[in-house]
Amino acid sequence: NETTEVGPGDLKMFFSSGRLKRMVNYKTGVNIPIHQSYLWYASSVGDSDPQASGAYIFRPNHTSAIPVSQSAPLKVMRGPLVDEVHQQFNSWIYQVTRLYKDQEHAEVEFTIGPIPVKDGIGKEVITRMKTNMDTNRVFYTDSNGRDFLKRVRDYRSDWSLSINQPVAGNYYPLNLGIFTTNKKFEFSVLVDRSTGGASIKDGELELMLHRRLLVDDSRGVGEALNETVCVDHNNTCEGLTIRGNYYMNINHLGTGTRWRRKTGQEVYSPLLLAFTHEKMENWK
Amino acid sequence: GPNTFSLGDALGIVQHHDAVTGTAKQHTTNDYAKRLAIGASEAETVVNSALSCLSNSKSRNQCEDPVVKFSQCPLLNLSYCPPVEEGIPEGKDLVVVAYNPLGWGRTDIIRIPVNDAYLIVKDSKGNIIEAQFVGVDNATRSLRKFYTKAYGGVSPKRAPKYWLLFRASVPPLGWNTYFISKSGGKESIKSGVHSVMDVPQ
Repeated sequence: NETTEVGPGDLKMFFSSGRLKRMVNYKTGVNIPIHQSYLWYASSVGDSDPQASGAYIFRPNHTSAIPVSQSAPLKVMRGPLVDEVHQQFNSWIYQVTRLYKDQEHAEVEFTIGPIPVKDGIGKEVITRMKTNMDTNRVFYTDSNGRDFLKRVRDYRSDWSLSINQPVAGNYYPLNLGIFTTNKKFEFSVLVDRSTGGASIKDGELELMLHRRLLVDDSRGVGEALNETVCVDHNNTCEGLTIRGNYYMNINHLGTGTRWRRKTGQEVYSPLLLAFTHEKMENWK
Repeated sequence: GPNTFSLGDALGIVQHHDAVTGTAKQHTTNDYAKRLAIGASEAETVVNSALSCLSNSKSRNQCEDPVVKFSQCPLLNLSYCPPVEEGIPEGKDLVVVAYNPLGWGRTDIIRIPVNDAYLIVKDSKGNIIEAQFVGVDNATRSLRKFYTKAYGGVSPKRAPKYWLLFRASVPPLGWNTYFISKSGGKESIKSGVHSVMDVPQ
């Protein structure tokens, strides 16, 4: 029942029972309950409709995703520049949440894989962030890194949409990020790679971070999306492990735009580092 | 001399729709990755050589006669960075040059893997700046071990124990230099703080 406060600066995260519970920015006064977890969708191999989930097609078996774990024990590292929260969600998902002293966002580093498929089920792994915001089916995703466009769940402005795929039909491509709003606040997430994102229920955002599938979707690629990496010539191979970051920010309504633009540019244009050895006194 | 033509060619090729969307066959995807890696590696040589020209040693013109050779660490996220983790040669400092490709000044945290817990970080004026050490976690260690083995990387005998973090301020479209050196215990305690760990129940 212990609540752990993390963050050396104005931005704080509160964890309890092995889960993120709340994000607060004491400088701006924004305070939002947020739960974050990992889940996976079981990939369809086809049913009465033979379409399988594959490289081209995202088609989960069910409308609900399977949670990886309810909670993950915390290991917290504290210091003057950064506080880190390390969590092992299961044997193949590891996460580090970092809160830097002078930054207005939390950096989440995920390490996912190799996704196990010995049970014969392809898996499409997501992270889901749940808030209590009344978002009225509306969320926003970037348009190939440019303007954020308004998306409305189960709705298209230019044609009459019948929903056959309640999850996949609401996924949008992300290159920069996704955000949602209520009458007071904005909750934004930026990504460091192209991925898929959605808001399947009000107040929720989710990102698809990794996939490993066993069946081709018969759309042309002719192979299942099941990349492996081998360590020797004896066919000792594993599914890929991926490592990346996403960035979470809370803001007052209308004030998140500046953060999304500035941080988005910085994420995709990191500092270039070069190393050498020389005595400082000899350096010019 | 080194050039960026291979990177240009690779970037042209990976604009094929299958490369953009991830719908290529595996052997084609492997070829895309290989071409990008070759291009990035050659571009890295160009940047290293440009930095050698820009940063002169007091005793000689680095551009004509480079004695200071730069290297970069594309696998820093796996804590794989030989020039840093192999240690600092006696009588020298580790020089970190940070270039900011954006049109505005920024302050970012630099994170590099080190083996020594007694290090101090100085800015280009010689002032000691605040630093923090964080232990390298097991997930990073096993990822590093697996991928260096899979891709034939030559890993230093000892995997790094710590991440060294410090704050770098870099002007728009410009660079800044930081110096990392070994210290006596006292100086290090003043400058570098070891993270405190707690494991809540």
